[in-house]
Amino acid sequence: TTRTPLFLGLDTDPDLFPQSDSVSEVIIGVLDTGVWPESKSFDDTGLGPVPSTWKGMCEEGTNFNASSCNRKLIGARYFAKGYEAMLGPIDETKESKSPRDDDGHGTHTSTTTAGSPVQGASLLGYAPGTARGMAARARVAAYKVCWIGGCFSSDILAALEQAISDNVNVLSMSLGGGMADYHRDSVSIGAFAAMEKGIFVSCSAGNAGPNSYTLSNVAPWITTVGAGTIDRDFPAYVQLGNGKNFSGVSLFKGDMLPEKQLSFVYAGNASTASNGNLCMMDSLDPAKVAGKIVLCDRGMNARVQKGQVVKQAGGVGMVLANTATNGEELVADAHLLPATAVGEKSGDLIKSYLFSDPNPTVTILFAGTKVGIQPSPVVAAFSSRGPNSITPEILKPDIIAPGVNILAGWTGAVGPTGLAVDKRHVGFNIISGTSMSCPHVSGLGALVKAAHPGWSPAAIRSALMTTAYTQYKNGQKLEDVATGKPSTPFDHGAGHVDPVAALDPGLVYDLSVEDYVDFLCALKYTSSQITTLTKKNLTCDASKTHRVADLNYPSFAISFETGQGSSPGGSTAVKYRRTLTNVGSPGTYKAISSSDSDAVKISVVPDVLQFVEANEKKTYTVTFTGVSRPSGTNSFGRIQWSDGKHVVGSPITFSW
Amino acid sequence: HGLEKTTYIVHMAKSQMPPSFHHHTHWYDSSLKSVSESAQMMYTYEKAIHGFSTRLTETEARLLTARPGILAVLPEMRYQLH
Repeated sequence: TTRTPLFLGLDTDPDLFPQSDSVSEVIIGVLDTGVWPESKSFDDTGLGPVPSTWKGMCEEGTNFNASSCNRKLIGARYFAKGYEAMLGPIDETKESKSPRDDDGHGTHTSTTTAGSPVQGASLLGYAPGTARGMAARARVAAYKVCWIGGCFSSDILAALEQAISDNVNVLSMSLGGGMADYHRDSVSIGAFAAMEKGIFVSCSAGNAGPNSYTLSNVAPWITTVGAGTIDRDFPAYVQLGNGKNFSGVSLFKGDMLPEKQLSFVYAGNASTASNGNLCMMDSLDPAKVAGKIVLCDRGMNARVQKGQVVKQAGGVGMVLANTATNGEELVADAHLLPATAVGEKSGDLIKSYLFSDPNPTVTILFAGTKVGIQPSPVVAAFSSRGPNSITPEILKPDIIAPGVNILAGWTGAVGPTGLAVDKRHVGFNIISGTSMSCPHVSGLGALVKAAHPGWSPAAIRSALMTTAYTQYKNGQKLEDVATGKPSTPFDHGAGHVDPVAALDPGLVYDLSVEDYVDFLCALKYTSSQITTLTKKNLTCDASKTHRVADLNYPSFAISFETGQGSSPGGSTAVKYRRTLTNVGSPGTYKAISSSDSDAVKISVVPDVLQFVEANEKKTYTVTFTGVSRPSGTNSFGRIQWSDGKHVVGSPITFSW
Repeated sequence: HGLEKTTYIVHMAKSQMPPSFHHHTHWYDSSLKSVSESAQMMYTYEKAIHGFSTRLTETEARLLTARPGILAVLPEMRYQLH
């Protein structure tokens, strides 16, 4: 990627980061649409021999042979038995029965996590710079599990099986599928097995935001990643005939519009279809749009397809207006004709001009790439949000990372829009989603793993979470683009990842396999369900009290049952236990807690912890006392341990 | 009418494998054949789960669920890219 290494501080001081030799020992497995091995991001120049731990292979198939792999892309396999069983034999005229990526998504995610540096990268001149993965010297193993018709659980499990056997160290999965219980969800089950082997598993949180309860991949042994913006934008301005200007975004490159105002028409008034405003295929009347710029509303079909529809009908440009579903979130696209996307507010104002002026006119001005955009990051509207619908007591997402307008490697099989008519070939593409934020965190997890090879997956996640930031440098809270207001831990989890701080977190909240089993016992899982997840014949110790609240997680999600357990004064107290492990130098840490609401009091005991040696563990209890509030009320808080040098922060959510 | 086959992931309690079987895949296959002569194992799993995936009718899946050593018979799920 370009820009995100700088945005994350990876380019600041190379001495802060692990030595390249240790990073090159880390293998990141990516389950996705496969890989385009010819991408310059898989150049292996300067990399030493493949790690001796590696047991994988480069599987041959359509347009893919063993020589497609090298010392960067060390493995590539494909899994299609489940797909073919459900949907019939793969049509090899449409997709390669091999690890080759005909879609682009898998090449984008794998190069984001560990691509080699490529100078002079850009998409049609946009987002120029040196593109590199987060762990630029780590090795990549691609496991193709997603096909044109989707990704099937039997194939995903087979890929996870293989990745574990191959000895990957990190797994990156930018996919999800609904909200099944942990023992019924193959990603959750496979991730448990990976975690048992010490593999750090990072998954995307989903793109179903900004609605609540929309998260995927919420198992506590998975690191769940939401998406935020970076400080880069691609402005393209709408200039109306009445002199008013509106800001939009675009990645259009091609013949520009003439330098004059052009006739402007609303798609809904240029179609006989009931949903003509959406610019669906063949919905526009060429007689009404030829030579004009067309305003289309967002929704239903792909954004880039709307541009194609306008172009096919003879339109010369498009303004794409968000509706309430997307609000002010702007996603830039490499449209096939001059086009820009505007937010709902701008769209409404542009439409009122269109409807009130008898001869409306417009032009679009493209301003290229702008950096230094503030505030950034802001939580992307599409990023899925908590609370966690499977286990509300575990706060998810865990963290956010860059996921909007990310430039990374692309397939040579399709153009940047993915449309069949798009015959452009690009080495890099700019796309958005939690699919893009997940591999950022996978790569950063690989860096932490390289710096601390003995750390467990939970310790790596803890380091990433407790050092994440929730405020801008000016002290203001991170914003949510969906509301324009401060985001909450239900939106950003522990905050935005800060890899420089994560390398030296001071303390971590560690978790073992046994801790997760206790968690399953606390959820009252049956022995069959526990065996399904753990593969072991385990029973819960009836003499032991199992509490979800005691899972040593780096965040807190408190549910106050309205009217239950309340004292006569109307307050409820809930007690949580946590254990901190010293992974830094000896130090004395003091606790500071804060709550946004005076309805909750937080008491940490003890509030001072002294660590005198490495790996020393200290336990504390925290009591949250809340007064009654109407059901559905949420408020937020934070507990922070600090020795003056390190800050070990945990977000808290309170729900009634 | 329950005759159409679909994919299932079968989770096995490996610790319950009868001693008469020398290898767990033989036990898996035997369990599968007890409900469907024609069904084949698509994948066998050892590291991610203990079990296999196969194509079964709804009735066969129900019968398999009741067999000894079967933890769960879960229908195939479709995931999507994010």
